[in-house]
Amino acid sequence: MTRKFNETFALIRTYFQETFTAMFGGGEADLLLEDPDDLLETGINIYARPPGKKRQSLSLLSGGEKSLTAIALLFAILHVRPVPFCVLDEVEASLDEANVDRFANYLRTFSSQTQFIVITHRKGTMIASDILYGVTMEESGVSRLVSVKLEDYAYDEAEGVLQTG
Amino acid sequence: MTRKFNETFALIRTYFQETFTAMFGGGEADLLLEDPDDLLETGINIYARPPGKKRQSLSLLSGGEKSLTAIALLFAILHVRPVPFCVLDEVEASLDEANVDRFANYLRTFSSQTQFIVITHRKGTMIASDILYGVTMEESGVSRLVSVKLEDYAYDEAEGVLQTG
Amino acid sequence: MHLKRLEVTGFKSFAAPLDIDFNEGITSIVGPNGSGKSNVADGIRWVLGEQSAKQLRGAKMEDVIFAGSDSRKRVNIAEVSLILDNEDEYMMSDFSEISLTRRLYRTGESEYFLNRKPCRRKDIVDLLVDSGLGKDAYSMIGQGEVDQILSSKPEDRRTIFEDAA
Amino acid sequence: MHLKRLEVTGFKSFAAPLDIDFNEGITSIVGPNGSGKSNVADGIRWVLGEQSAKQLRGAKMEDVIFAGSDSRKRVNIAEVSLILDNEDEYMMSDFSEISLTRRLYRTGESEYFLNRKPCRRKDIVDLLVDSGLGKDAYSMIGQGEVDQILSSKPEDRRTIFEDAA
Ligand SMILES: Nc1ncnc2c1ncn2[C@@H]1O[C@H](COP(=O)(O)OP(=O)(O)OP(=O)(O)O)[C@@H](O)[C@H]1O
Ligand SMILES: Nc1ncnc2c1ncn2[C@@H]1O[C@H](COP(=O)(O)OP(=O)(O)OP(=O)(O)O)[C@@H](O)[C@H]1O
Ligand SMILES: [Mg+2]
Ligand SMILES: [Mg+2]
Repeated sequence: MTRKFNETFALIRTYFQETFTAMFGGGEADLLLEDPDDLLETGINIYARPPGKKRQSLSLLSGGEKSLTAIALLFAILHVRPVPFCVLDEVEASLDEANVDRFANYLRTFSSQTQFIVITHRKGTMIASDILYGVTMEESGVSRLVSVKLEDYAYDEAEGVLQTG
Repeated sequence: MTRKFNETFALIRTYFQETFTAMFGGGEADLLLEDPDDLLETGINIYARPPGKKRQSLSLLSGGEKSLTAIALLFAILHVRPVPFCVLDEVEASLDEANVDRFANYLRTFSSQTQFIVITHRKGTMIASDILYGVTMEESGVSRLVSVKLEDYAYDEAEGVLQTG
Repeated sequence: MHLKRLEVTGFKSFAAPLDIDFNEGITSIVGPNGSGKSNVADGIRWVLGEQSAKQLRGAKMEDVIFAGSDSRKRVNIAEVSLILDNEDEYMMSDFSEISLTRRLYRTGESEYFLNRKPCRRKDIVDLLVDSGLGKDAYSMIGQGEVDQILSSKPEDRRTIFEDAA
Repeated sequence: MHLKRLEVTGFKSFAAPLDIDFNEGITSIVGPNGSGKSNVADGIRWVLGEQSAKQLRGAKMEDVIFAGSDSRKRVNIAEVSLILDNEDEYMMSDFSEISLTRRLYRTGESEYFLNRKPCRRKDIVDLLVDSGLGKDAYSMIGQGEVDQILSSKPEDRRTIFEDAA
């Protein structure tokens, strides 16, 4: 149990350092055991340092920086313990455009090993997708599916409703 | 105490019905006392019915519908207990474009009685503002202020960084 | 293994039958607030054996059955099928395509089907757990839940590593 | 009464002095993730007497003093001033313009100023409470906090109405 825990921890830690710099375009991150002598009970501390900033406690990160750090940790876990499919519901909602693009690029490369089903409002994520479906309620209260091509998708600019082809 | 509570409750309830239909462009909402005979202890139930849907419990609402209901309740409270200024930090983050526009319109009319300081990523809110400031970290780790004109603000479309005039 | 198709009828806002063919790479689902996007994720979670109504945002499991709308009466059966591609024999089964089906009647009765033949819930859950798709896999991140991956206390974080070990 | 201006220096990411002139209507603050937008809201909250470091996302109050960056050393004093327009005599004071200032030294010493004259924290808080701007007023909604207005349990909701009564 503890040997396995230690191995898994070490692997996730290595990948986390990699996924963090990929998500933030720099900076550094780390995972440290609070009490390495007690592998059965020890807690885990997360350190995250966005590029150009001093290392500070996780709580001082901004809303977007926190979500991006969480996404980086998720990808690190998926590297170590792959699953065949993954459903993400608006995980990138608090990211700015530059961070959405980095997230979408990473999703693209990751999708060769894991299938992703992504619920999103963000253009950067839509552009990275292989297929796009729209869910609407033309008849109020009843959901229907429409197939959408990105160029038809004038959702966020125009009247704010799904424009389908 | 209980008389005052009852009066305030009745006022907020009336305004909530009004702000909800303004935010959702229809539907209905209500506030009911769990136990009207015990004004000192009673809990309060919130009912929200988006347009075209059946009345259901609050937990079945979508992420965006929940935030919009919360915003409607906030505006109702501000009607009954006005404050001179109000700071809102990305309260409309989970709304789609149509709902952001309704929120921004309401903010516009409300701003004649209350001053708003709004932190946002959404275009609809920026368009409704009287003045726009950008906060950037051109020197990493150090925040600076830049004044921004909306037409210069290519933030979400282009490179994803604040384009200043 | 990957998800091929989801067939939903009578589940939450899907009064009319809805089928989604997933791409092996990235499938994006978009649409206005309250249109039914997260309900699609709930459908996947439910057919994979989710027992907690709260995790599906309801008070009781009956809340997943279409409750009616302005234009339609409520229905009495919710049914979701998930078709999996098992060409790579990832799942412990000889079938190259596996279909999982879950049905709930308003009477409270549940039915489960594995490749269209009646089975117990345990049969589906065992099949998933044997294939590494148990409840603790990081395969579904719900709306607003991404920051929970960082969880606030160091001692809570260790479950991530235990699950993955 | 409305907010005229915020002057920040040495507080959180504001190593260089930053002044914001607010509009009487709607002032929007925009910018990339981690650039310092929510830190502006924290600055307002802090100068109004906030005593909880946790509410300012820090572990201890010293966390609000600029901790350094790649290019700058840390500083030892955080200072925020808020200039209020009191032409309408909303605040119980004869001054038509009121300035509130709070300073914190790395030694742990705090200083407060009312119209540039030293005062106690209690003087500022009393002035605010007498004017209806106490902690329980709905004048600040932090990032990610909007849904909390609906709070999950009926008995928790009554505090909204008690505060507003
Ligand atoms: N049993 C049910 N019968 C009918 N409608 C239901 C049922 N359960 C949930 N709904 C409806 O589904 C809607 C929520 O859908 P969902 O959460 O999928 O929206 P969404 O597309 O994810 O929106 P958002 O972008 O705001 O997150 C609610 O309006 C709710 O009334
Ligand atoms: N005492 C301090 N010294 C230096 N930097 C600090 C200090 N406290 C916080 N910060 C920095 O401020 C940044 C967070 O800023 P803030 O939360 O205002 O971002 P934001 O603009 O609101 O971003 P988002 O759009 O993601 O919410 C963090 O990167 C953090 O490192
Ligand atoms: Mg949703
Ligand atoms: Mg912020």
